[in-house]
Amino acid sequence: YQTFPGTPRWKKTHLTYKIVNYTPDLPRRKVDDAIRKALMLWSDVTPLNFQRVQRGRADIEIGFARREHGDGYPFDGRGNTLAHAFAPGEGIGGDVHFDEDEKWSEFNQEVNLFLVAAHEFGHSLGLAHSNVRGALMYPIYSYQNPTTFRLPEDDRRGIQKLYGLDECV
Amino acid sequence: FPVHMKLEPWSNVDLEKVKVYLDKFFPLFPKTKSLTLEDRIKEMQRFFHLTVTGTLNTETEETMKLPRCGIPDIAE
Repeated sequence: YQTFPGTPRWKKTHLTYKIVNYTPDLPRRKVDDAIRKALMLWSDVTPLNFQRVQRGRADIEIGFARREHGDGYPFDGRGNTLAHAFAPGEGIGGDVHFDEDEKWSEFNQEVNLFLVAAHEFGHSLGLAHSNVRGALMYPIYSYQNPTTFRLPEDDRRGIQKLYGLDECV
Repeated sequence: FPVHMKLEPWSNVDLEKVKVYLDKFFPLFPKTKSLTLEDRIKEMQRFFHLTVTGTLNTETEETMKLPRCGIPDIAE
């Protein structure tokens, strides 16, 4: 695993998230579910907890956008770049953007939202890309069954290096 | 007369695509700005555990086309 330069991390364990908009590819409930489960992967192994908010500013703001969308990092249409996220910090820090030109899915069709969200939240929490094949933070997308997915060892060690172990583990 | 053969391993289009990919995911930093294109391809190949050749072989080209996260793979 790797962290970002300067090892940015949240200095609190209670983090808020907000789903700013939705993709038309999936029912809203499915998007909510994918996001919640993706965050749980990280909160299950650390002292972090996530609270969804509907209004105001959240630590992690999540949205779908295409091409240039105001952050200076335009998406590239269908394929290649699927999403991006910002390292922990004020303002745009921690935010996650999904490329709306992709076709998002809850299964193994096109791109699985849960898997990409889980990867991007790793960035939101301070993990950079890992060169370990099979790690969640490996930069290339590969499908795994979301219902049986467990946080790989490399990612678990990385996130626990930043935030410590979950007190309940 | 012998035909003058100048080897052009990549087309301009390929080269442009490779540069765009490397600039995005393996950007140059002040410390690494003297790296050649070959060195940068090697860096990418090492990261993805590909055969390190420094050239745009099929394996490397295919890896560059795979769906992925938009965050760079290396940081200063």
